Amino acid sequence: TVGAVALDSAGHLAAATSTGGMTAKAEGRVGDSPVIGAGTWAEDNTCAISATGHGEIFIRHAVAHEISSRMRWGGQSLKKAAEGIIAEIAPLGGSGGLIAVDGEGNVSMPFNCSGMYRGVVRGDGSLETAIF
Amino acid sequence: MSPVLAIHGGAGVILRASMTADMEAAYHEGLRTALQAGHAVLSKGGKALDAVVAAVMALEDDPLFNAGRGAVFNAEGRLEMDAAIMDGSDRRAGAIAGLCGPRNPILAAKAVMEKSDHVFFAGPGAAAFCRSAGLVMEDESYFRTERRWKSLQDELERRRTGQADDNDEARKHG
Repeated sequence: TVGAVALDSAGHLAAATSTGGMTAKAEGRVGDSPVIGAGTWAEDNTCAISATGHGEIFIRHAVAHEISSRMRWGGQSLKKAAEGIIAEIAPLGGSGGLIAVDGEGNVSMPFNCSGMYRGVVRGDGSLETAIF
Repeated sequence: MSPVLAIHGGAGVILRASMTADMEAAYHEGLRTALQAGHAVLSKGGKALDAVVAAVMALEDDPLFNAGRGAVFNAEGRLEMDAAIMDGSDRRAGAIAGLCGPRNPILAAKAVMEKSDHVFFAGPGAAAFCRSAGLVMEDESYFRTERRWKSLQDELERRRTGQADDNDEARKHG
């Protein structure tokens, strides 16, 4: 699964996610994460999320939307909300991770498994890439 | 407001332990290319929506990553693609699933968002919508890579022979 989240200079957020799915998945299964609310979400003033992981768990927990909810109703930071839900779903079989950006430009990229590829670019053009 | 863009790129069953230095360099280069594509939009005052599309398209075009051109095979040996997009400024959203054809699946999701009254198309209806929206469509051979085909055969062989799953979490998601 690949994806991107962004904050633009006007303060707007967006998220995009694309996948081929899991190798040898059941035909017709939509279980990986490009489902609105589960693996993809964007809402100005809170956050934009793109996730990759064991999709059924992400769907059941509406992971991407849950982060936004915790920020709006719980007053949590992006970091606390994003890291919290990824930690909570891990023991339930929810291996994976996500990338997130909030309306102030904070970035969080938590994961609970291996095989994660990440990158971030800031306004000044500075790039970071990492593989775990 | 200083813009920022983040990306993730899945590589399917390529495990960290088996990655050579050359492969690692190629993955970093692929990630950088995607970041630069998104940054090119944002640095000109462009929209976050267009930036995430540009970044994801770069990843879809790279056969190292398992979306679009590097799409994985289902258990029946056929390629299926899913994609979703959302604009935080107005909660518009679009998604497609369970089809093979659009060269860039994220453009299909964006077309659903912008050119239909709906949010989610799946299967043959999604493919028909893509064609009607004028998206570039490709045969399955465009998306097939030998590495992905071998990954499928390895997994099917593991299932046929009853070998235990190694439980590597990197295998668990696309």
